[in-house]
Amino acid sequence: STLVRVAKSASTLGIAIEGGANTRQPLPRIVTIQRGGSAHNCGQLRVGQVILEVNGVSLRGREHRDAARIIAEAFKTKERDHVDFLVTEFNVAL
Amino acid sequence: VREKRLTLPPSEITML
Repeated sequence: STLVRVAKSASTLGIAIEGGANTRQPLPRIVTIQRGGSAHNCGQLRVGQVILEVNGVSLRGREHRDAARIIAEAFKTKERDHVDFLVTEFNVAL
Repeated sequence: VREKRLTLPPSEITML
């Protein structure tokens, strides 16, 4: 797995995720990276990567909306000017 | 186990 630090360089994070506990994709997977968003500007996130942790918080066992909320709040908080993602190329939960 | 997995629903997609 890889730790990717995404600076909040744009007003949006700019990723779409699918998956979460109790779905076919048990951990959130990146399905889109929008051009011009912070994630795209960072240059290290890729479509297909699975998000294991956000700012050290594990997404394992979290349902889709809960995982999405955690990511959204990590981007929104003014406590940090970045979001740390632990990602992997592999579907470790499958 | 494989059959059980196939019964799991697809996930919605959220843009963040």
